[in-house]
Amino acid sequence: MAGAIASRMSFTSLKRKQPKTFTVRIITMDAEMEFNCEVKWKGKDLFDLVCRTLGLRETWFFGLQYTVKDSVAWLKMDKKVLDHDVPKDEPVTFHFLAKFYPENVEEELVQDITQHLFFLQVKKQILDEKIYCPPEASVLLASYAVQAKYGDYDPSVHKRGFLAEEELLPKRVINLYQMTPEMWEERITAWYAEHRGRMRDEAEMEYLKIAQDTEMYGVNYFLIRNKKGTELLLGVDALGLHIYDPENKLTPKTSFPWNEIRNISYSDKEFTIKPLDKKIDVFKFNSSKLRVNKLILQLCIGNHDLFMRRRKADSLEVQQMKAQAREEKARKQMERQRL
Amino acid sequence: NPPKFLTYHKALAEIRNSLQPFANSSG
Repeated sequence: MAGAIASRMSFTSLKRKQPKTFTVRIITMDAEMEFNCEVKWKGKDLFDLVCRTLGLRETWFFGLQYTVKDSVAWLKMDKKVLDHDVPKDEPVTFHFLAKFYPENVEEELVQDITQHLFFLQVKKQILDEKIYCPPEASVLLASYAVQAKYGDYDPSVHKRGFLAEEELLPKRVINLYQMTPEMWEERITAWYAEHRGRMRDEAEMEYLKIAQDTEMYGVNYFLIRNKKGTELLLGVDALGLHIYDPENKLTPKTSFPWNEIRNISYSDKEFTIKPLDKKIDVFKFNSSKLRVNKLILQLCIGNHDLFMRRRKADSLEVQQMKAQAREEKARKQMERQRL
Repeated sequence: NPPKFLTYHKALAEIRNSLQPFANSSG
């Protein structure tokens, strides 16, 4: 009897100690995973858990994205996960995505996992036509994507039709030419054969080096109105803020590099960009919603921080990571030579 | 065999030329 009471007591105290949890689904560019998240967890707790699970150390480029009322939002690190305006039906779903882009992929992306996630995200943006890519660059990119996936070209393995099921080119590009799928495959394969000897990480890096030269790469666009009520697009990227004609997302009418901006602020729906040079006019605009203003400001702060950080010496952590990556690369090369 | 050296712009020009004969008149 006493034993039964004791065991019941310990069971209830154990039960009381267990924290309340909820299920979270995280969707990355190539995987889905579920976690039990404590109700009290902040954004950072969940974000760190995801990064640890992925083995990702270059965390500063990434965020957990969700959609609220048709607009994109990112989980705040210092706010409780459940205090965000996320649909509370379980599993609560977030997309683990790159939020900020490097200025130079080759210099800044160190770990293979970071490069791979960027490669997958940028490839999707190009195929979904979120990033404009000219036809010739699309074919070259496709050939690197094939090298990354299939390894070296081997005509005895990669026979006619081997790319038939692959999505390799934006539809817009395909529609510009009177070419059959076989003709596209032939052209892509001819370039794929040129990449012989490139490992997956190298092919993905070549892909990113080409993609980063396209005008829309890494730009977040927002519809705004200037003080006269004219519709414009605001672009936020690694280099600064850009103002576009809504008909032309490729070439900005004006740009404000981060090092030439004194201050960015908003009150209610009005945004103000104050340039450092007092001779240049202050630029004021309105966005559609307060929520969008918050996102614009978040992206400005994050991109500005990274812009400043790039212009200082690497932190110890990054130095160490780069040294490790160099060692790893040398080791892989030795291995390949040996084989 | 060492990988054949490719210059990016030369590659793009070559691809552009190979696609051009098949361009839609509207394109």
